[in-house]
Amino acid sequence: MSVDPMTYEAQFFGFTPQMCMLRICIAFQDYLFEVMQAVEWVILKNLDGIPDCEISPVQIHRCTEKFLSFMKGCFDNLFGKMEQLFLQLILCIPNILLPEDKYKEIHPYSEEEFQHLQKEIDQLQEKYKTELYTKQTLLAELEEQKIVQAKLKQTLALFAELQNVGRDHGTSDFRESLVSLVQNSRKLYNITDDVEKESKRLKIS
Amino acid sequence: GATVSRVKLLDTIVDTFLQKLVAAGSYQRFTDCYKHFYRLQPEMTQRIYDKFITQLQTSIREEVSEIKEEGNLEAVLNALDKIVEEGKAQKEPAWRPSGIPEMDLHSTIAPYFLQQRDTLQRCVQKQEAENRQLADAILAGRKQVEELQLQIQARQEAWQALHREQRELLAVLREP
Amino acid sequence: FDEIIVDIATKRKQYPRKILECVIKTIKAKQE
Repeated sequence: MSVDPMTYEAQFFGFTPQMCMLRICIAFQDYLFEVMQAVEWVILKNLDGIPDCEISPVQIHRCTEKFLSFMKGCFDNLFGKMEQLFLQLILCIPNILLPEDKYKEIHPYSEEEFQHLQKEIDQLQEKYKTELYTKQTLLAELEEQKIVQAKLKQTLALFAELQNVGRDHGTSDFRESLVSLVQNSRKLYNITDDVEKESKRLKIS
Repeated sequence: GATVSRVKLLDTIVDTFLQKLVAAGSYQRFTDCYKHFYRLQPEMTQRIYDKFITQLQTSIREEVSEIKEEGNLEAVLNALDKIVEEGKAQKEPAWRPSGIPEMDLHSTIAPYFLQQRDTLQRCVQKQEAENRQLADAILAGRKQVEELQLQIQARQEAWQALHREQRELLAVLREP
Repeated sequence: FDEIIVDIATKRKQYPRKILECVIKTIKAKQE
């Protein structure tokens, strides 16, 4: 006969219903025996007080045993029924979930689902790490870009300064100034040339 | 119909047990067993029997009270009544431990893992969006660097052209 | 046998909560 360990009941009560019934049974039995002992003791006490009594203590003891075995039989039979009622109606957890197991109802999770969920979490963690590394890389490049742009702007500023130098000295545009310089120097050159020719001519004359 | 509380049921069952035990151990039965003594002292027998019954019932009732006291049984049974009442709607067989703790634990832990997964998903999405912005900023920055380089190249070429012209000029100027 | 049943039942009642506390701590630590 397979024993129902009633573990779910034990989870709720903190003891097994069978153990509880055993405890009650033993206690009740002890009382029955004790009370029977007391009955026998009182009767023997009474008989002591009767002179030339024919009834011997052994007889009384036999009577007690007879009554007790009868009572014990009834007791066992009745207690069996009581135990059944206790285990079926009182010390049993019917088709419900205990509060600490509420999750089972809301989230019944099979092994596969749980593995899948854990795998999903691991993948997301990896993905998140990757994104964080990407962020570091992007930030690093942004930093680099800032430096490069600053350098390039610095170079451009130099060019602009050069430009300005020309302007500060009255020439709007460097190229034109250079062209006009070339033309002026050519004119100067020609004038020098002419002057030299004239002075030679004068010397000769 | 009306659900009887477990405590009341317990008391009723114990009372019934006692009634039947007393009915079984009737005075008739008692005197049959102690017939010599009964013939000798019928009143005393009656008194002893009454005392026997009273004492037995008292002892058993006290024991039940003690057990109720010890295991705080009334409160526990009332709590169970309440849980059963709340779970009455349960139609399909209620979950029970499978005997494989890891499996049983999954349902308890799952809500927290689901929460963790959702949080991670949000973090990943947020970080992806942030990285997209950073990537856009980088592309714009690269474009700007390119433009700056082009500008510098243009300036450099202009200066180089100028330099060439300068050299030509000098060459011209230097002509004998 | 009875003690084993009570022991298992007690663990079934208490351990999920304890394990849950550890799991929650672990998840929080990971997030941090």
